[in-house]
Amino acid sequence: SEAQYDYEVYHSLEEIQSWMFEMNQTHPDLVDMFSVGKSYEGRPLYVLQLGKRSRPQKKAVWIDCGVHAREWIGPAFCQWFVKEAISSYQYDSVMTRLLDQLNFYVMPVFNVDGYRFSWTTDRFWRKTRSKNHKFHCRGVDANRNWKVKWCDEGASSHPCDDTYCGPYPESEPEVKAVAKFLRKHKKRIKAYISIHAYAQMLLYPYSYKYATIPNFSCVESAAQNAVTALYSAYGVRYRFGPASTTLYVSSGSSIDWAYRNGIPYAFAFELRDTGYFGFLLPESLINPTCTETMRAVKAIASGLLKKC
Amino acid sequence: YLYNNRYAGDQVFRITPGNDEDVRALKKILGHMKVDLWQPNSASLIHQNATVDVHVNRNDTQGLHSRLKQERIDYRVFISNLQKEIEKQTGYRSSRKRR
Repeated sequence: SEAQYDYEVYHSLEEIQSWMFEMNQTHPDLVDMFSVGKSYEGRPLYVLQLGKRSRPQKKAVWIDCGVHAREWIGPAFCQWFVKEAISSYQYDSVMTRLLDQLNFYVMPVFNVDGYRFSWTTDRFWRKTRSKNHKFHCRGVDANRNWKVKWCDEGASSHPCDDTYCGPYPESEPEVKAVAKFLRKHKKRIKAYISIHAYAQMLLYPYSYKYATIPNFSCVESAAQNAVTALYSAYGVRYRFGPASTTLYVSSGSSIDWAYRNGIPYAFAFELRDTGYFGFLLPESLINPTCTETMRAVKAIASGLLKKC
Repeated sequence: YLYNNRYAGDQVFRITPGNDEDVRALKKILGHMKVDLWQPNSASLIHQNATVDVHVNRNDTQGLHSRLKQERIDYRVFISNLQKEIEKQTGYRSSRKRR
């Protein structure tokens, strides 16, 4: 049951999905669960909505994890976020205010097929598991498949490459389903957050070009506040800035698409570490990594309640 | 063993090309091997003074060691046996399950 669920180990897809049902059943006042669609292999794409039930037009924050299958710390953080939000509601004034005034849409595993494959077959699988009718290689990079400057610099048009952009934009059912949900709710969704690993960075648009976003000063100060809050936990430093200059240029990314579709604050976290363990971050580091990231996400969400 | 022990002996190299010539040589070396790039996500994104983390199959590790030495490209091995790290990451639970 929920009491025994261990948030300091990595969980398989099946364990995460049954945990979601459990959270939905045991916290009806704060949690709602729904599916935004089906994956390529037909698995449901579950999302948890967190927040006090009040007026229907509350502002909202979207958080997705597990876009790239091998980045296991992502789904671990999404579970951690839900646990912390629910357990600290009415005990922590910041979280109480956030859940009273905002809804959080949390998608613990975006790339369900790929994540399951990384547990059963190839630990370092990255992409989705869609089939290509011309090549034996499978999968599309779900962070190169969005309809924004699709398949341009920083993406590959070769199906066997890890950054393959897909046969066409939103070809992946997972991307199409989330894009449809975000489009439908874009008037209420004020922040889009996507959790990746590893590099210890907080990135914001643009990824596909070296240009400055119109609301740069607001986004930049939100990012500055977030990495400062993160640092306050254990002194871990995260770099922050536009993805194109801080990491590298890439096209078809979710943060560029979210931003271009009207979500004013779009961030991608690249969680620990910087390459000692890489994708094999030990379970002993789940707690500190999630604790510090929790502070950063709360800082971003709190910023939405103020005027910039 | 997890994953049928398929990663036994695989290694992860951390390579730092110091200049454009190193970048060209490294892309050429990696272009002739089947490697799993961890950082950056594709060879086209390799640039000077930015670290390259690459997972190399056990059969190719010796070849990569000698090619990098030959080209005098700065590198080190940051995971010397990938299977062991994988077992460490979640291994204790699966052994507990087996028990």
